[in-house]
Amino acid sequence: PTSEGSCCSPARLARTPYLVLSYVNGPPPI
Amino acid sequence: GITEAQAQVLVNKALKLYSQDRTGLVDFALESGGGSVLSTRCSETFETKTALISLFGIPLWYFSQSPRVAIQPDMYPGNCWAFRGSQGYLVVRLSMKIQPSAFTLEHIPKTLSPTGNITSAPKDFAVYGLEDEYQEEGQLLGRFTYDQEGESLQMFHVLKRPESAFQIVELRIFSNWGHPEYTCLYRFRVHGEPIK
Amino acid sequence: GITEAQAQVLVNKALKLYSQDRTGLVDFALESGGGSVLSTRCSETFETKTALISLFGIPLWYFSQSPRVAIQPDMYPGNCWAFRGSQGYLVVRLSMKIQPSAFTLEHIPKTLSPTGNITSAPKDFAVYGLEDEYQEEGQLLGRFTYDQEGESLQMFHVLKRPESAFQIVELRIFSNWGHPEYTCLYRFRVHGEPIK
Repeated sequence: PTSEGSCCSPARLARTPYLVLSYVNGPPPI
Repeated sequence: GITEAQAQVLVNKALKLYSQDRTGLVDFALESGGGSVLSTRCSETFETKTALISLFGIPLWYFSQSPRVAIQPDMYPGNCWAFRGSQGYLVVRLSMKIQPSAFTLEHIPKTLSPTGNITSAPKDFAVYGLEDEYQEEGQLLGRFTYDQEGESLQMFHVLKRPESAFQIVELRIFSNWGHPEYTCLYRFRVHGEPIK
Repeated sequence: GITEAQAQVLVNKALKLYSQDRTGLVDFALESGGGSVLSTRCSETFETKTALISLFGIPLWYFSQSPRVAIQPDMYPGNCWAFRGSQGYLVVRLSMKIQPSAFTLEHIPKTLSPTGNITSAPKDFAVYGLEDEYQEEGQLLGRFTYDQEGESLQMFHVLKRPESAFQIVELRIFSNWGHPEYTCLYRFRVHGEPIK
């Protein structure tokens, strides 16, 4: 864990074993 | 004026009703209770290809809500079945054969809508009782209008008690409150009396 | 004293607010409404390897909650994203570009915690508005503290209305209430005004 301030570069969830949901084309129907 | 004890009784009663699926009535369309969606006739799910599911950075599929969500109780924004346009059909097989007495239609409240409006909500609709799922024109149980200025949950009573009992009902939506592309159906419930 | 009718109005009003996601405010982070988790930066999910999923007696995998649960409404004990240590990051893309006005942080109440305490709850945290997901230091929208003695749901208002609007926010948690191994994030919400 880093101290307050900047962290390392963003690690996208692509490296984790989870299904990732991203909205790529506007919002879903509501 | 009322006493504290009376107020407490009032509060408990309100909470009890709220906890009973907010209506205290059996929903014979509820999927977990035995209801199922048979068909959407000629309406088509509005595919936005917007919710992409990926794993390890590999795109797998686009997710969209199925018509089944209309008979599931999750009411959070987005958990609706969206069909293209403003005319849609939903044929539901109830958990048992009943004499329908009322229907409930729900939509998210305007306060929770990111757009600030509920133009995707159904407006004029009708419910029919079907003898079988292939019947094209069933018995009209009532024509109603969901009021966008009304409560989030609205109940509509059948005017004339039907002579027949039905296990299949068809929800036909004729119009919405202005959304040009799709109509969102959050939850549809069917109440009534089981036949002896 | 108040009349029964006045008491009923009061109760109905309270239940109505409760039914509107408890706040009556749009949550632009909500996943079903269009929000998504972009990144957790350098924080890592605390893998307990404790929830084993099996089929026909054959162990398949260990299950743990993904960061996505922080923008999902299920608040039952255990349905939180646990990250190792007490410093965590969550970068969320909102359903639309807004001027953030408030944030809500929720944790399970102590009464429902099997341990009797909520040491895994976040304590000091900050929220930043980012221009894009790769920005390392965004605009500070506020520093807050979740109070373990307070309500389960706590809302924190932005002190100074930001000039800019943001579609990406970063939640940075600096400390927790004492748990030595992990911090549990149940639900994080973002409220505000969409830009015209």
